[in-house]
Amino acid sequence: IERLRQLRTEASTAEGDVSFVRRMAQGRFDIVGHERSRRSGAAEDASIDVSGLLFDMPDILKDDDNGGEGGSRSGRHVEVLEPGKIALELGDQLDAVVSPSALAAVERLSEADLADLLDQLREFEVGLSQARRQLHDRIDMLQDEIARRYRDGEVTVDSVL
Amino acid sequence: SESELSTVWARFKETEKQADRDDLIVYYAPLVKYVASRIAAGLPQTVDQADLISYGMFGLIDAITKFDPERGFKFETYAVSRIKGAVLDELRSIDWVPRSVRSKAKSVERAMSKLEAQYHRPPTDSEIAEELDITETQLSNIYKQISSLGMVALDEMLAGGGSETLTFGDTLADRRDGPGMTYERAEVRQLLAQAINKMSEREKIVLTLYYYENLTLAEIGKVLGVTESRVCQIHTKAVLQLRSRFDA
Ligand SMILES: Nc1nc2c(ncn2[C@@H]2O[C@@H]3COP(=O)(O)O[C@H]4[C@@H](O)[C@H](n5cnc6c(=O)[nH]c(N)nc65)O[C@@H]4COP(=O)(O)O[C@H]3[C@H]2O)c(=O)[nH]1
Ligand SMILES: Nc1nc2c(ncn2[C@@H]2O[C@@H]3COP(=O)(O)O[C@H]4[C@@H](O)[C@H](n5cnc6c(=O)[nH]c(N)nc65)O[C@@H]4COP(=O)(O)O[C@H]3[C@H]2O)c(=O)[nH]1
Repeated sequence: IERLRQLRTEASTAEGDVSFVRRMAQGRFDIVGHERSRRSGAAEDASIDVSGLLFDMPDILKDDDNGGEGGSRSGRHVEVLEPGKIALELGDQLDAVVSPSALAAVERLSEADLADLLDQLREFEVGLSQARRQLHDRIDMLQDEIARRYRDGEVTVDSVL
Repeated sequence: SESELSTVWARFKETEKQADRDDLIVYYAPLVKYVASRIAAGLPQTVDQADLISYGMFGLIDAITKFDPERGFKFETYAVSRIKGAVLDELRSIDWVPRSVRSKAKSVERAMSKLEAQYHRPPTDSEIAEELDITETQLSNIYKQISSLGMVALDEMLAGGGSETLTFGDTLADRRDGPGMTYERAEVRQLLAQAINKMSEREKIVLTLYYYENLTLAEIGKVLGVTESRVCQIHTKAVLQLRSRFDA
C-alpha cells in the first residue's frame, strides 16, 4: 500500500503542476483571444488600452461553465497549491511561447502574428491537457486500487493516522 | 525571456511606473484564474467565479507591489498565497454564508461539544437532535444545508492570524513536509490526526480517505457502501465535530 501511495503522490504532485501551468496557458490564450475578438468587433465594450483589458479580466479569465451545470466538480478535496519544480519548468516553456513583452504589446501584433500566437498557445495548452488527462487516468487507477483495499479491509485508516 | 522578465521587474521596482506594473499584472493574471477556479470548486455554483477573480486581482496587484525580486523567491509561489488570501478575506467580509445556516452550524457544534464533555465519546445524531430539541430528520436537513454550501464554508480558518490563511483541509492534507511545513502547522496537523482518531468509525474513515488519501466523495461512498450524498453529510458532521473540539 505504501508503494501505491508513493506512486499516487508522485503522479498527483505532477498533476498539480501540470494543472497549474495548464491554467496559465489557458489564461494567456484567453487574454490574447480577447484582443482578436476586440479587433473583430465581437467584444464591443473591450477597450484598447491596458486599463480596459484589466477591467475585462474577470470575464476573460473565468471558466465558461457551459451553462453552469451543477455537476462540474470532481468531488475531491481541492487545495490551492504553490507551483512545484515541474510547474516552473513547464512555465519556462510557456514563457518561450509567449513572452511578457509580447503579451504587453498584443494590440500591436499584426493579424498574422496574432493568429500565429494563438495557434502556438492552443497547441501548448492541448499538450498540457492531454498530459493532464493521462495523469488523471493513472491517479484514478491507483486510487481505485487503494479504495478497493480499504473496502476489502486489507487496509484501515489507523495505518494513516 | 527569464532575463526579459527580470528586466521588467527591475524596471518596475526602480521607476514604479504604472505601465510596467500593468504589464506585470497582465502577465501574471492567469495565476488568479488558477486560484479562483480551485476555490470555486469548494463553493456553491451561486457564487460568481468572475467575482472571485476580481477579488483575486487585488491580491495579485498587492503581491506585485510588495514583492522583492532581490530576495530570490519565485514570484508565482508568493503570489498564489496572496491571491488566495485576498479571495478568502473578501468572501468572509461579504459574509456570503447565510446567517441562518451559520448559526445552525454553531448550535450543532455547541451541542456536540457539550455532549462530548458529558459522555466522553462522540455523540450520536439522536443525542444531538434531542439536545437541540429537534427531530433527527431536521438535524440531517441541517447537515444537508451546510453541505450544499460546499467545502469552503466548512473549511473555516484554523489557528487564525498570520499571512497564511490556514484551513482544515490545507492542514490535514499538507504533504509538503519541507519548508512549507512550519512547526505550528505540523503541531496542528498532529492534533487534528489525534482528534480524528477519537471519532466514531464512519467519520474517521470519511475524513481520512477524503483528506489523507484524497479520494473523491464517490470513491469513499463505494468503500462505505453508501451514496455520495450520504458521504457528504457524514463529512459535514465530522468537520463540525472537529471544530467543536478545537473551538471549545
Ligand atoms: N469538472 C471538471 N471537468 C473537467 C476538468 N478538466 C476537464 N474537464 C472536462 O473535460 C473536458 C475536456 O477537457 P480537456 O481535455 O482538458 O480540454 C479542454 C481544455 O483543453 C480547454 N479549456 C478548458 N478550460 C479552458 C479555459 O478556461 N480557457 C481555454 N482557453 N481553454 C480551456 O478546452 C477543452 C474543453 O473544455 P470543456 O468544454 O470545459 O470540457 C472539459 C470538461 O468538461 C476538471 O478539472 N473538472
Ligand atoms: N485524479 C483526478 N484529478 C482530477 C480529475 N479532474 C480534475 N482533477 C484535479 O482535481 C482538481 C479539482 O477539480 P474540480 O473539483 O473539478 O475543479 C476544477 C473545475 O471546477 C475547473 N476546471 C478545470 N478545468 C476545467 C475544464 O476543462 N472544464 C471545466 N468545465 N472546468 C474546469 O477548475 C477547477 C480546478 O481545476 P484544476 O486546478 O485543474 O484542479 C483539478 C485537477 O487538478 C480527474 O478526473 N482525476
